[in-house]
Amino acid sequence: MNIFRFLGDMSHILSFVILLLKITQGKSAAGISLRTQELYMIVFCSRYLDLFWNFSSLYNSFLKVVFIACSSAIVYIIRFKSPQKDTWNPELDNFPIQYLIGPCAVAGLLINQDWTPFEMIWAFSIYLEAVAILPQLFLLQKQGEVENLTSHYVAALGAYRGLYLMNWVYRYFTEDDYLQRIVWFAGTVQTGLYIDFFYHYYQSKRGGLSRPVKLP
Amino acid sequence: LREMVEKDEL
Repeated sequence: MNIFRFLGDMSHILSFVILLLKITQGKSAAGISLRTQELYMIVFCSRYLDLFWNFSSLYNSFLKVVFIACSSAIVYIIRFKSPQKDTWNPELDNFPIQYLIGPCAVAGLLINQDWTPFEMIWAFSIYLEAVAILPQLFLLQKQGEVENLTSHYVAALGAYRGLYLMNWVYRYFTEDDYLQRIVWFAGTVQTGLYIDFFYHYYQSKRGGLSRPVKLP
Repeated sequence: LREMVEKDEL
């Protein structure tokens, strides 16, 4: 465990807290992509299947449960709970996620570490996580202007990815046997997706002003 | 270098 990894996980948790606060306190899921949240739920449920047979640390196992619980709670609230479910707009949030899930499933079957069922599922979850933010980014793009909490949410997720990238660089230089091609490739793609958002986030937040983020 | 099999990241 290094500081980048730890801060990455913390900012991942922060993103859940921001989103849960937004939809429970604000009573609205406007601007939040249920599609992205469903993808995250699939990602965590498939990747953390190994909760049943792997134990790396209490920290890891605890966070796995937290991630599954938070993403499921978010999906449940937006899909089934009033008044939040009435604020979700299926016409705006209509990214065809089958075109993300399908290719990721095929990639998981073909490109994985050692051809065991769990390695295939695990690789699938890594690929799917890389693109899971796309429906959210497309939704923001359509709306043009992004509410503050929503922009903080995406920024926290982006920070989590950036910190994980630094964690990999750090581990590569400090550990002898550390090589993870699949994770590095998918993680770099994933972090790249946030670059445009961060540019606009920085533009609207600099100077201490708390203006909403505007996207072209 | 060996490809890492143990999953110690989240």
